[in-house]
Amino acid sequence: AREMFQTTFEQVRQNFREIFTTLFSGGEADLILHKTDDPLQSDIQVMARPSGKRVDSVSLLSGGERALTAIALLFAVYLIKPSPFCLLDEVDAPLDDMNVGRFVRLLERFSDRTQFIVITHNKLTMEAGNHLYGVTMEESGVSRLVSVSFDELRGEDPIEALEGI
Amino acid sequence: AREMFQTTFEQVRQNFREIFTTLFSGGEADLILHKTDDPLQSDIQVMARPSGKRVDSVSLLSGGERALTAIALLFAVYLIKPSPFCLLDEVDAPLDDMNVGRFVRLLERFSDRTQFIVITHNKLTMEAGNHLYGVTMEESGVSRLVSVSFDELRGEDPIEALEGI
Amino acid sequence: MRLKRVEMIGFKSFMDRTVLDFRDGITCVLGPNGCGKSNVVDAVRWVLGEQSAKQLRGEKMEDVIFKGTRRRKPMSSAEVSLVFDNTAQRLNLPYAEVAVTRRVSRAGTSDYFLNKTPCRLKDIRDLFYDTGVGNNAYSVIEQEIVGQVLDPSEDKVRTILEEGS
Amino acid sequence: MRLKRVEMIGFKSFMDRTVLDFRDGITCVLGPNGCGKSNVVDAVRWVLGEQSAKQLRGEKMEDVIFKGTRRRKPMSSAEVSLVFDNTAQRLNLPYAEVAVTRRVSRAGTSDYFLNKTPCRLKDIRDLFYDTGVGNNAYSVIEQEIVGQVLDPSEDKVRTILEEGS
Ligand SMILES: Nc1ncnc2c1ncn2[C@@H]1O[C@H](COP(=O)(O)OP(=O)(O)OP(=O)(O)O)[C@@H](O)[C@H]1O
Ligand SMILES: Nc1ncnc2c1ncn2[C@@H]1O[C@H](COP(=O)(O)OP(=O)(O)OP(=O)(O)O)[C@@H](O)[C@H]1O
Ligand SMILES: [Mg+2]
Ligand SMILES: [Mg+2]
Repeated sequence: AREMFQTTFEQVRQNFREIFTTLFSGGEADLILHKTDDPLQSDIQVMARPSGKRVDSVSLLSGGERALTAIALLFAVYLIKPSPFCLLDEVDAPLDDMNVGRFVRLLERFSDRTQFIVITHNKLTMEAGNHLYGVTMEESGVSRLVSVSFDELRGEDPIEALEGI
Repeated sequence: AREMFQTTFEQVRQNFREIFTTLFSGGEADLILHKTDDPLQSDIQVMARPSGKRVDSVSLLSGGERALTAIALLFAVYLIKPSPFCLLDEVDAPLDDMNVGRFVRLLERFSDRTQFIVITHNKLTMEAGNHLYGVTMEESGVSRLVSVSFDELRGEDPIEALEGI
Repeated sequence: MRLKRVEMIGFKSFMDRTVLDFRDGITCVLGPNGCGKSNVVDAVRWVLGEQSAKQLRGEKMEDVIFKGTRRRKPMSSAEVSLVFDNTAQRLNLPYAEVAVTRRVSRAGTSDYFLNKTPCRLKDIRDLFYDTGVGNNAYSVIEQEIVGQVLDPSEDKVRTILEEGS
Repeated sequence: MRLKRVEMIGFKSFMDRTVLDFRDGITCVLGPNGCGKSNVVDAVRWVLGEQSAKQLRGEKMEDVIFKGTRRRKPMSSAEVSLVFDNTAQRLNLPYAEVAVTRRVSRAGTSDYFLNKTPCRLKDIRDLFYDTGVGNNAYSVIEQEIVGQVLDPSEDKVRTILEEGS
């Protein structure tokens, strides 16, 4: 079990470093195993440094930087054994427009092997989707699922378009 | 101290019920003091029911509904002794467009007695501001504050406009 | 092994039978606050064997059954199915389509089915072993995970890595 | 008693002296992820007497001093001032303008000043007693507060009400 963990750790660390640099257009990150005699008991430290900034604790990063770092880490693990589908619930909420774009491009990169379902309030994310579903509560407390076309999305506020369905 | 608390509680409860109904365009909410012999030791329960839905625990509300409920509660306390200024950091992130509008109208209602500083990535919130500031990091790791005009905001992506400053 | 669709009936706010077809690529789900988007995420977690009602925002498992509204009666059971394309025979079952179903009734325990045949949760987990399908850290990604993943005291990274090795 | 401006120098990413003029009504602050918007919020919390480095996302108070970048040396101290309009004599000081200042240097403790005269934090709290100014629950509202306010186990509502009575 110890070697399996060590091997997985090394792979995740490499994936994390690469995905982070892609999402942050630079900078560097690392996963550090603080070895005690037993790697199964050691501390795992996440190090993340956006480009131009100094190395520091991840707690000092901004809300958006932390979100992007966590996304990089989760996808670093995902790459070990990609899941056939992945649901993301409003993970883009803290991201500025530029980072939403980078987040979406990351999903596109993996979308050949994984079906992504992205719940979002963000117009840029919606524009990047291949398909759109809307959830409505025309009758209070009762949810219904509807297909939404991209014309409906661009024509007016998509949420209002949904209300009218 | 016991009566002071009881009086404050009653006032906050009234304010909460009224602000909630405004923010949710209906529905009802309550603050319930589960009395033990000592009101200073009793449990305070938050009840919130958006219109058309059944009464339930606040944990079953959606992300946006919880955010709006918490905002209603904080402003219910605010009304007891309004602060001259109030900083809000991305509290609109989980809100859909309609609720952003309601949130903004709540701020406008109190903006005669309080100066609001709203940090946001949301275009609708920005449109509702009376003044705009941008924060940039033209030089990595060094923040600068700039004034942003509404023309700059509408002309192109405001964040890109900031980058260009 | 593509995911073809999710079917829900009586699950949280999805009173009527609802079918969400999974398309290739990136699918965006949009709608106003409280309309039921995160309930879809809960449904997928639940059918994959989520044991903790708290993880599904409820107090007891029964909370996932449609509770009724001011105009509709509660339902007596909830059922969710995940339907996979198995034409590549990735799953060790002699069917071109494999449906995983979970059903719960009030004051009852959960029942599991594979293509309508009753089975144990263990059978489902064995079937999907090594496919990446399951309640791992990257099949369902929500906003809260950011804080947990980067909080050194939570030790979440270790848990995620151990799952993956 | 309006807030006229915030002045920061050497505070977190605000290396140079920065003045944020508080205007009436609603001011929106925008900018890319990581550019320093929440650092402004930290500055206001800090100058009002925040004692917990953790609340300011750091490990020790020294973390609020500009740490330098790859191209800039760290600074030796941080200083923030909050300047109030006191023409209505709401504050018990014979000045038309009242400035609250906090300064900290590396390996030093915090010093407080009222209009450049050294004072204790207690003097500042006494001065602002009953004005609504202070680190109460509604002067600074961040996203995390939502989860805390609605979590029955946190008992945060009681704390907020006790502050307010
Ligand atoms: N068992 C149930 N029966 C009926 N309705 C339920 C049940 N459980 C939850 N709900 C309702 O589902 C709604 C929450 O839905 P959900 O969390 O999916 O919203 P959402 O679309 O994700 O919204 P947001 O954009 O705010 O995150 C709540 O209003 C709640 O009343
Ligand atoms: N003492 C310090 N010296 C220099 N830079 C610092 C210091 N403390 C924090 N920072 C930097 O400030 C940045 C975070 O700023 P802040 O949290 O204000 O961003 P933000 O504008 O709120 O972003 P977001 O939109 O993602 O929330 C971090 O990148 C961090 O490196
Ligand atoms: Mg949701
Ligand atoms: Mg921030």
